Amino acid sequence: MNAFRLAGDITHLISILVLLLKIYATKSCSGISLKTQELYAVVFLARYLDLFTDFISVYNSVMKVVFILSSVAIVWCMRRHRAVKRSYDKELDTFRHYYLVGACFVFALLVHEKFTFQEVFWAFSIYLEAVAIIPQLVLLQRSGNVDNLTGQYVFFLGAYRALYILNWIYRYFTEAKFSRWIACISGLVQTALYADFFYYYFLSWKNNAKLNLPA
Amino acid sequence: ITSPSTKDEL
Repeated sequence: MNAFRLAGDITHLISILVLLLKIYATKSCSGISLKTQELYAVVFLARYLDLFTDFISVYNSVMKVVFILSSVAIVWCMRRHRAVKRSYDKELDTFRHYYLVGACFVFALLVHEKFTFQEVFWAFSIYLEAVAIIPQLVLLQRSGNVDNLTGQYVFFLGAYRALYILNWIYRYFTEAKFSRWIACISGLVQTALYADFFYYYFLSWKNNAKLNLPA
Repeated sequence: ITSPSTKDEL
C-alpha cells in the first residue's frame, strides 16, 4: 500500500459519501445518472468475485464490501425510494449503457491476463469502469447547470483514478515484477474522459462561478 | 503470501 493508492481509495470513498449525502440530504437524485450507478454496481460485483476466495487484508475486504453495498444501495434507492425516484431525470438519462456492458465483456474475452472466469470478469470490470462515467457526463451536458454536490461527486470520482495512475507509476519503479498494463491503460482512458469536466470544474472554481458545461 | 497474479488493489 502506498500513499497514492490510499489517497485514491479515500477519494473514491469520499465520492460515494458525497453522492449518498446528496441523495439523503436533498431526497433528490436530479442530475445523477441511474445508468452510471448501475454500471458501477456491475463493476464492483464483477471485480470483487475474489472477496471470499482471496483474503488480502482486512482493509481490502472491508472496502470491497463497502463499495458493493453502497453502489447497490444507490441503485436500489434511485429505483425504489418514492421521493428520490420522482426526481430522477428519466428523459435525460437515455444513454444506451447496455452497449457499454456488451462491448466491454466482448473486449474482456479478447484481452485479459489469463483466460479464467475470475480474470475475464476482472478485465471486464476494469474496462467497464473506464466507460461507466459516460452516461453521467452526457446527462450533465444535457442538464447544463450542475449542482454543487453532483459536481463534487464527479470531481472526486475522476480524481481517484488519477491518483491510482500515480500509484501504478510508483509501483512500476519500486516493485520488480509489477505489471498492471490492463488497469493502467484503462485508468488513463478513464481519467482522460474527465479531462473536459475537470477543465470546466477548475474554471468554475477559479471564477467562483456556478459550474455549467457547454451543451 | 499472495501470488503475483492476485489482485491486491481495489
